Amino acid sequence: MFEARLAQGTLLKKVLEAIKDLLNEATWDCNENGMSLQAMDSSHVSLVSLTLNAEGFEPYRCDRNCSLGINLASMSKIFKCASNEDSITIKAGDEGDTITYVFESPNGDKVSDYEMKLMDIETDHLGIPDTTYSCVVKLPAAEFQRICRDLSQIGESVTICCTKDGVRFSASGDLGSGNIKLAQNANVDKEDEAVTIEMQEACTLTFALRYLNFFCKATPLSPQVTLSMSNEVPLVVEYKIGEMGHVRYYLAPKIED
Amino acid sequence: GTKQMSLTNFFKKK
Repeated sequence: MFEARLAQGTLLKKVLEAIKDLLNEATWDCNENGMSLQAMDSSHVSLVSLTLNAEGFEPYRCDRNCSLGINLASMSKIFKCASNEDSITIKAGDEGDTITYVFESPNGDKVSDYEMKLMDIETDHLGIPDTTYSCVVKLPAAEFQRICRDLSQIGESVTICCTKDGVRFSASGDLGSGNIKLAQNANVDKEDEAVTIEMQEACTLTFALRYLNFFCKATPLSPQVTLSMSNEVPLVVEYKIGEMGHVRYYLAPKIED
Repeated sequence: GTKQMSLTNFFKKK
């Protein structure tokens, strides 16, 4: 028996919005520690790794480890039926081939339940090595979203160049080119508005904006986003999910032919 | 030009 209730159901709604355009389907792995998901997009260029810790749910019950194969577009459709104020409970029986979602209004006057079929999904889990990255940039998530959106007007790729002075995002295409430079500003009054750079070694990497724009669907989850980079390895884009977990996106770089 | 790498070039299947 698996049962997990999140009082702040809107977080789960946002999590679904953050992954459903990148992944058609995915397996949620549930154990006593919480729920997690790892899946690559169909072209194997990017990967989503999502963790929701058991402590974030009340109650959380997982009698035995289970893998729930879920069509994420269907799950997202059903979650749109929950109000932002509702709690969301996810339930799955031990041998069932369905999952049930229960949405409850804050005063308990309205309770909705939706049942959905589970899927058999063949998944390849990738081993992600522990890496110390040359550059770790933290910036406001809305700012990163804006940069990706703006540079998509100019070209298909963005080159991110990180030095101790700041980080520069550049794109070029048929109409010309554009550069956006952000300086480090850890001293702003509001922590959420800070741009901070931890750098061991400068790095320059090029990525497809199409995928970064998919990642930016996670912007409503967190005021800040963390970009971790080293030359010639995949980029990590991380958003915290409140106090209960994170969604990490990995993106393979584009390399000069 | 640039070539899009695959993630499987970097991460091995478990």
